[in-house]
Amino acid sequence: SHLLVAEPEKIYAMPDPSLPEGDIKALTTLCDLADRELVVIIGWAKHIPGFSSLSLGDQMSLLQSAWMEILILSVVFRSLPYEDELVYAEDYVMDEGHSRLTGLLDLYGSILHLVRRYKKLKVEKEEFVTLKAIALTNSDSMHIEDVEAVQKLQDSLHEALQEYEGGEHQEDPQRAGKLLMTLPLLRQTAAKAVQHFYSIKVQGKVPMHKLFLEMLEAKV
Amino acid sequence: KEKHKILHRLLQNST
Repeated sequence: SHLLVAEPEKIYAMPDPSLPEGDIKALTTLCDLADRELVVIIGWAKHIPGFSSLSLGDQMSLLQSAWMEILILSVVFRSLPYEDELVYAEDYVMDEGHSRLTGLLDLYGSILHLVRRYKKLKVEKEEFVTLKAIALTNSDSMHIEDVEAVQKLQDSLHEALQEYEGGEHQEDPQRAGKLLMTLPLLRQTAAKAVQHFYSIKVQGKVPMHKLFLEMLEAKV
Repeated sequence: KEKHKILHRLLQNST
């Protein structure tokens, strides 16, 4: 219930009407959206019970490792009611054609693969918010100072998931495991996304805000 | 950590 309350408000891409239509505009819109969502994610993390008790260094390490997984998981959950479309924001939905034009076809395919996994599972909001928090604490950062404290936080989130499934999905004792087994595909997809946006950064044609750049650099 | 100053600042803000 804490995680449901902590869930951020809807986000809007609001593409700049002064920019000419094209791939640069689409990528600029997505990078701006990601930058604003990062601010929201940092605020969200603080509402995960126990997160703020970690050292500042460990809070930073977890977010630096997991931010793209959290961003993608949010896109995936927003896209569940749609057919072959990715809901990057309430006002920014991309289909296959649009993704191809912006050079994001590979990423579109990978994220859609995840969407299909969660659709098949009929993932619920309670499960999604818990999975997001688990992804943050399971980020396998190599820079954690207090491994035990992070493990304790992860255990409490894992316990919340198991408790929820024990109550709501007694018909499928494997359900918590099935949900956790989607995390490798999420990790793989996030790695691809980071690589892609890093190469866009190197090309230097798309303006990027400072926080997005900072987080992108922390991943490479 | 100096390189990650925005993240650091946002985590310290008590919002």
